[in-house]
Amino acid sequence: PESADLRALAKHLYDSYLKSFPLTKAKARAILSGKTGDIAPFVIHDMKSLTAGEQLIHCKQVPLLEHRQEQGFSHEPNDEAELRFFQRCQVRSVEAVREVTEFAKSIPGFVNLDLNDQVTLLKYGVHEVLISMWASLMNKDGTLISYGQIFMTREFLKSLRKPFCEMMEPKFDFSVKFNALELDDSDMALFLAVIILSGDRPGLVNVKPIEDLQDTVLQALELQLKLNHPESLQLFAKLLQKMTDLRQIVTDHVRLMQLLKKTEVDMCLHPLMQEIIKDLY
Amino acid sequence: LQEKHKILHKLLQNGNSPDEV
Repeated sequence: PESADLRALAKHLYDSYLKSFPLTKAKARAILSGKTGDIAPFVIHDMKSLTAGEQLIHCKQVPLLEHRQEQGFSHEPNDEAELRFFQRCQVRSVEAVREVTEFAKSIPGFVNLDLNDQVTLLKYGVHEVLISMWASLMNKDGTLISYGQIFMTREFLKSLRKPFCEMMEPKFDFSVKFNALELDDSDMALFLAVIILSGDRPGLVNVKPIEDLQDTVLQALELQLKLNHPESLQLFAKLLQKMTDLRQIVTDHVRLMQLLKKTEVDMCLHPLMQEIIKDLY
Repeated sequence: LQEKHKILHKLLQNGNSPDEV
């Protein structure tokens, strides 16, 4: 494709990224660096502030929570803190999967792929996309949650009981390295599309059209990085290497989820998450 | 595959909320 076509593709994917995902990296970095001019996020750093943070969110999101309670996926006040937190993460993750699906459907050619292959690409790609995007909300000390309203410290997450304390550390380690690449939202849009269009996912029926689509997006990404980061040598190659790290993180994450499903008798795993992690790795 | 992934399939087809499907 000509450069102009590749730039048009980059613009299209950036536009649909902005439509699909409510909290951009630009907004998140502004919140994290205190440059929004808004009120700073509420900080959760111990069990007391966790309870206060939950009340804050409850006050702001009553209609949503009531809906979730009807569905049986909201936390119960008497549940253990770790379980309440995990259930909240799940509710957000399920919503995030819907956002990623909408973004995937906006990738030119995606909806024309074999429907089974669309399912496979999402099943395998969605956690890699979510973890890449989550890095935008993190710094070395903690992570924004609840659409940027709350900052939860890394130390607090490490203080949770096993195995919950083990869930986030690998994501923090990844985020510190990934954020060093200094991608912006327009770069991220292309990178996420590349992840989704991975032709080596197990069980794909018709690989060729997926690889062709990915090839075009890869060319658009390479051009984008050259134009947007002219000083950053080998950024394209460095970014592609991150895809290997992502696969390992997701494999470990999914194994942990599968373990939680077996060992945490009080834990309720959302049917969508069950669908995704079943027979995944 | 679509049978085993009804919610993902529905999201792909019509974009319903995951809790509605």
